[in-house]
Amino acid sequence: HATILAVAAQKGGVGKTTTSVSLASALARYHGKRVLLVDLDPQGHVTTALKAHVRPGGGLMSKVLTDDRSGLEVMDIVTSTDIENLDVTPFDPRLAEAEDLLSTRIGKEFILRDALKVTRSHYDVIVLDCPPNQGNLTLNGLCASDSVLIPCDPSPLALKGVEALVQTITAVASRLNPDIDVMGVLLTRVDGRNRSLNDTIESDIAERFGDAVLPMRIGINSSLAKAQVEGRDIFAFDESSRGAQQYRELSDAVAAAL
Amino acid sequence: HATILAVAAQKGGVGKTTTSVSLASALARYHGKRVLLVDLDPQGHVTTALKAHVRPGGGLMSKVLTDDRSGLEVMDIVTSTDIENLDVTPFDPRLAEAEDLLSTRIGKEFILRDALKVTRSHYDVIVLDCPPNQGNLTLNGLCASDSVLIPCDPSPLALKGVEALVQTITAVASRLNPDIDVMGVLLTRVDGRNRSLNDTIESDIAERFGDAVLPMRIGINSSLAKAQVEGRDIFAFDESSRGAQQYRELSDAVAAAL
Ligand SMILES: Nc1ncnc2c1ncn2[C@@H]1O[C@H](COP(=O)(O)OP(=O)(O)OP(=O)(O)O)[C@@H](O)[C@H]1O
Ligand SMILES: Nc1ncnc2c1ncn2[C@@H]1O[C@H](COP(=O)(O)OP(=O)(O)OP(=O)(O)O)[C@@H](O)[C@H]1O
Ligand SMILES: [Mg+2]
Ligand SMILES: [Mg+2]
Repeated sequence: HATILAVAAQKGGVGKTTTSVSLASALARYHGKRVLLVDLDPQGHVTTALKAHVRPGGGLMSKVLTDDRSGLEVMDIVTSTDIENLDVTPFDPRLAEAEDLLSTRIGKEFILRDALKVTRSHYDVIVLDCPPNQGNLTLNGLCASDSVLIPCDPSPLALKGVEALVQTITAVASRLNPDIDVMGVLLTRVDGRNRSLNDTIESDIAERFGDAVLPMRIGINSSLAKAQVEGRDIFAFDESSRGAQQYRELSDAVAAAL
Repeated sequence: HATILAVAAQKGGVGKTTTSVSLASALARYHGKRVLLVDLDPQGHVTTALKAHVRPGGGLMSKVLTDDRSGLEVMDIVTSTDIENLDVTPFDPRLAEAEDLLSTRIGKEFILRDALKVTRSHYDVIVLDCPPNQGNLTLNGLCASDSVLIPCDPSPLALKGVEALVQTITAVASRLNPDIDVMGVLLTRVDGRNRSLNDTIESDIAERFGDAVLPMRIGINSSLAKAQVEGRDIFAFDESSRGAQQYRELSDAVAAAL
């Protein structure tokens, strides 16, 4: 029975996809977990970031979410990768329409949860890459999840987004998904050269979120961006890079908490 | 009769807000233009980024967009700043709901355009900061605009987003707003240290978008991020910084094209 982890942040560009892909891959590669990486973002960047690994095939996530009669589970539309133990949901150009179509459906928040009922027994971990907003796709992600990882880069704009998301998670917990918890806030894209900026933001974040801030940090590391140009995960691109080491460290902490 | 410029990109974190705020402020400060900066992003980061300048007051953008009987124009809900010639629309916590509410309205794409009919005569330029998606708020922005500026950071994920947006603009031009054009793609957050990454992406972008790529670039500059911690625009924070100079250069080009 898989643990479901949403990687979510309202703020754009804080490293949700980079974190989802790197974490999912590290759990599969280094912890022998059977992992499913679900792309809930209409941008479809899971497929872009892993294009050298993702095998053709699979179906449409939008059909699972909006076609009641389809009876499809998420596992019916996944495709495999050449990374052992890692499956993904492929890019779906119609996923943006699902955002709109969901808003008038009865029980709209539970559609993804219900489409993972059987799928959960086929994996150890399911990671959900969420889009940069708090719309219906992210809401479905939160209602299907056991835990939420919130990437945040050292900026006042990203920090504001964390507060908004934590409020949403509290509302989700009280009305829709009592089991959900916040795994933590992960500081990403930390630029070692900007000491004064980092210190300002880090003390702000510590003040507001205290222990919820994870001890490991992901520094700015051009290998992470270069790996994406090639469509390879960071471990295939350069296993000795700082980005690979830091995301592997994150996977150690997550695997221990499963 | 104001020129309306949408600053849009589906990809998150590429510098839409930083560009909107810096450009709007530079046009007001250095070109004597009467400027209105409209925040179409439910995150409300225009107000966060300018919190030291924005005066209290103003109304709710969500009311303008979703309350037919209100008869409100955008100018009825703006507030001023202490930057001469610059007004903004204040943060509206209910703007996220407007995204959903708009999807079932007749003529949903033209609601903002119509709410700017009289407002346009009170300003020289109206800049629209769009959210990181192609939903109903961004669609309203595109349908109300004369021109679109597309920020793009040097990454394969951002590049993919530019293609998706250009396709949407083409569809908007053929069916909803024949006057719209692409002002250009603005390369942002360019890190001088990553020569090989930049060269790969820049040649990719030039190949696909040719002359649409603007000649000026915005380099990574910590002053831009530090200014946001203080809620000041880059010109009030450090007029001599590279970020200030590059955004001023952008404003020169935009003012010349008005
Ligand atoms: N630690 C890092 N070091 C260097 N570059 C990074 C790092 N993390 C992310 N990036 C780069 O920053 C950009 C934003 O990251 P990413 O796309 O993963 O964020 P996101 O939150 O998923 O964005 P969106 O909101 O658009 O979904 C990407 O170009 C990525 O390559
Ligand atoms: N040229 C730059 N140099 C350094 N930092 C920058 C630069 N441009 C933007 N930033 C920083 O990068 C982050 C993303 O920028 P910004 O929030 O303007 O992007 P956005 O596209 O509006 O994001 P969103 O998709 O969430 O609306 C911010 O923390 C901002 O301070
Ligand atoms: Mg992403
Ligand atoms: Mg923004």
